[in-house]
Amino acid sequence: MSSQKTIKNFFKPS
Amino acid sequence: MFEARLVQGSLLKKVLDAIKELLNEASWDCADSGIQLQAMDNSHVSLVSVNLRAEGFDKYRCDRNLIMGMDLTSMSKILKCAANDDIITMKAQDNADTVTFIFESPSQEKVSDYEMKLMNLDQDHLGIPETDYACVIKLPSGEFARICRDLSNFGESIVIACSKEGVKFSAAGDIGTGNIKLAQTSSVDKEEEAVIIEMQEPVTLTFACRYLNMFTKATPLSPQVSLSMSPDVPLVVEYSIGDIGQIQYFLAPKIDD
Repeated sequence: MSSQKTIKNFFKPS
Repeated sequence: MFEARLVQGSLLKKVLDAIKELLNEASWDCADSGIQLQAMDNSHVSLVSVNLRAEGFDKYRCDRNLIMGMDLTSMSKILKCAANDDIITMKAQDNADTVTFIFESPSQEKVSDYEMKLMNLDQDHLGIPETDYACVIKLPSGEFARICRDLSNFGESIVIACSKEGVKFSAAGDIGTGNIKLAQTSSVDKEEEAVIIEMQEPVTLTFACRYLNMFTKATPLSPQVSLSMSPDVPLVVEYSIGDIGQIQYFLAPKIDD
């Protein structure tokens, strides 16, 4: 089963 | 004072069509160098980034950096009032709480203006690191839209597998499976019909159809689209906006638990 991560898991707030 | 005039006003109409399903509201950051928008969709799965360069406009003036928070549904309603061949100008005073859109017919015989209220939006701004992607696939944008639409009939996700043989898009679900393979084109008459694959290493990633389909709303902006992938990082789907800029969609991959 694959799950959807949010984009915030990859890009940090600048 | 901020003023941006675009003779090819239809580009701005197409940009709105490309983002309004994904985003309800967003801030346009206006600076001397141009206009930028960065926003996440409501579920924070994807990120949209629009860049319009100042040089791309027929007239551009931005005395002070300005953040214009807009309800994109309202902005889209206003841009629907512009004809495809209208010249579009956006204008705002410094520290204004409204923006004015001016539409001029090519003959200048009809001029309309619409004023819209701006919003104060508290949005997270994400830093996107410079990345050398393992695979960059360029393909006709209409072909990509067709693939996403066709494979959405089979499942909620599309697997994109890029190797030196080509790129394979696959989906599986209750009714069965679908696979679409594209090989790199050997020769084409028109550049925009080409499929070009630049690959450092093979990559296979899984993405939600729903988002890919929303990204393909940008298809009218450009005959070509590029897909950039690296293992375990977001996909970048990029369309150019005429000669004035580009729109990038970043989509987090689905990851095995």
